[in-house]
Amino acid sequence: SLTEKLQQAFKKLRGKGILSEKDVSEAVREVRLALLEADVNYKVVKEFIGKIRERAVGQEVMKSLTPAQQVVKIVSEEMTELMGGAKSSLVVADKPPTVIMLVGLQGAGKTTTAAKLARYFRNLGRRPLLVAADVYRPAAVQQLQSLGEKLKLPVFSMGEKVEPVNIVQGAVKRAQKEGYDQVIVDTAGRLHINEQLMEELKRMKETAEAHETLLVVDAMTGQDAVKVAEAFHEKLGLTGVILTKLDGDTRGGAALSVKAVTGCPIKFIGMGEKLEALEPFYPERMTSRILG
Amino acid sequence: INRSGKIDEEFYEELEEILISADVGVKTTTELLENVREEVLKKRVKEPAKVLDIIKKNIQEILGEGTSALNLEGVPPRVFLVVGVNGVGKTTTIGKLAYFLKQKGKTVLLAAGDTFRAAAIEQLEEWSRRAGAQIIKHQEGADAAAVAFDAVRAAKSRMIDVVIIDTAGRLQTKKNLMAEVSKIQRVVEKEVQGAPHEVLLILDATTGQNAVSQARLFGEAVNVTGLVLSKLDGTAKGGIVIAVRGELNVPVKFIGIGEQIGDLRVFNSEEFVKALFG
Ligand SMILES: Nc1nc2c(ncn2[C@@H]2O[C@H](COP(=O)(O)OP(=O)(O)OP(=O)(O)O)[C@@H](O)[C@H]2O)c(=O)[nH]1
Ligand SMILES: Nc1nc2c(ncn2[C@@H]2O[C@H](COP(=O)(O)OP(=O)(O)OP(=O)(O)O)[C@@H](O)[C@H]2O)c(=O)[nH]1
Ligand SMILES: [Mg+2]
Ligand SMILES: [Mg+2]
Repeated sequence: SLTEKLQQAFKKLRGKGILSEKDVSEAVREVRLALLEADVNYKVVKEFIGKIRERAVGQEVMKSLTPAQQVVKIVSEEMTELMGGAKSSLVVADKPPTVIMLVGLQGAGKTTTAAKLARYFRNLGRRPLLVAADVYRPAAVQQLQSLGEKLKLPVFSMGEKVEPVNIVQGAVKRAQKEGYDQVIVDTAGRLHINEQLMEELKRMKETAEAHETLLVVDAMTGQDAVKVAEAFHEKLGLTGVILTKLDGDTRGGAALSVKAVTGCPIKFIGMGEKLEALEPFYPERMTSRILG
Repeated sequence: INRSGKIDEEFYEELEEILISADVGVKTTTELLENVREEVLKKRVKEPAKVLDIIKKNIQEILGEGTSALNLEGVPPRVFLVVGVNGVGKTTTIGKLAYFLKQKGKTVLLAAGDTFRAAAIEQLEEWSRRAGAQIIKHQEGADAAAVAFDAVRAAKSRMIDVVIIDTAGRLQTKKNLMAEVSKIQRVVEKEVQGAPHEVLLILDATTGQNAVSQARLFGEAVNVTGLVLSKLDGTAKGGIVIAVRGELNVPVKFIGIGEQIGDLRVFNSEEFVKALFG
């Protein structure tokens, strides 16, 4: 664990109640390694380590802690604060329906998460409408329809031959007419560098007047998480992030990277393939996971 | 890269940043740079450009061993098993691979071995149509090993050249799911001499260090014979294959560079390394 590695590092130094600059330099080397191994972005790590250095040098080591534990405490607090922030609940529109759009790279878990969100709202006594706006991936519409059937929740679809912008428009009209509380739009996976598809997404968001634009990110994403998050945020203006596949053993450093570069709160995490596997995001838990 | 024009600490730091940013990982990057430093001293290298050549050559050596050719020789049917974690591109890669093999004049049969995920069978069916391949499927919820068995049986009786078995995505830490792929491998082993002739582990190029855990645990469950690195058309460099190569000692056979049926390329280590530093 990081604490053990730091204890080792501190063994060679004579910490005397205050963290000296030398103590801290030794410690941040270990912290940096831990964060990079956890897939936190190189530049995000650099910036984060800078903050730790500032906070740690000259800090008094609490009576109940070893210098190593004191550093871990500083690092954990700093990271939890960075990833926490405003309470990450979903926006509720003044006038229904609340429109939520799920966006992200191919295979991140958008379609599955859309169904999970629908189930979440239904369990709160709301009436969500799922929207099959991925007309590109083979059987994407069927995938969402199949999930809707399992949940006994409606899925709005106009087939695969209609433009996604028109599908979204039709869905919102239907939702307004029939009094749905949420419109959950599943979109096709796409690369942040595909200008045409990013423009399509922007037009969908504008047409739908989305209240929430959530970036779905695979928790095992590596260094690329920063480029992806920045691009989606810049183009669309994200309101939140959902981190998926955290039921595996990935450290999930992408969480810190994405939060650091977009400032967007992580609102939920995916903890499995089952539709009940959607949980709220707890920054302290994510922090201890990343630090290993 | 390298503004100062000399081989100093700042230069090595720049190299480190490039490698780590490409998902090569800290441990592998450290080892690579240590070897490069040694060689630079030993050969008294003076220009930064030469150092870059050395590191590229070293990476290529790690990646280039072994053939990236598919095991297509021998008595048909050749049986290929495709595995990997959720969403990496297994089903799409199988569609592309089927098309690739059809272009080579092979007959192909696909096994709809993902009997779990919603519309997984329909998705593979669409790819079989596009590629001109046959398909064997049961219903959602059926036993995946039974589908694999059925497909191999059908391939034998229909004199098919290649059977490609699609499997459900699964995180490598799920013991029961890893036991299931081991079972699929055993089932086809019994049915065809030497099967599966290829076990392709698909890795998503955007994946970070978790790829090493994926390689290790899939490698324990099945005899992985090759890697496919998908989604290289994005901005991720896929540097994880270097460490994975070290873990499994199997070559990267293909890369996925898009979502269309033709977006599959035979792996070229020289081009890959060039793009890593590109
Ligand atoms: N283990 C696990 N698997 C997940 C989770 N979320 C999604 N998946 C799986 O990840 C795979 C991809 O999920 P999809 O919902 O199809 O992903 P997508 O983003 O819609 O994919 P595209 O539409 O192709 O971009 C499927 O096998 C899902 O079952 C999760 O939290 N945990
Ligand atoms: N850009 C790009 N997208 C790809 C590539 N390969 C696959 N995809 C996309 O990635 C997404 C997931 O592909 P699938 O083939 O469903 O992945 P899978 O591994 O079979 O997923 P599960 O069966 O759910 O585990 C789809 O949107 C594909 O179009 C690639 O090389 N480049
Ligand atoms: Mg989808
Ligand atoms: Mg699949």
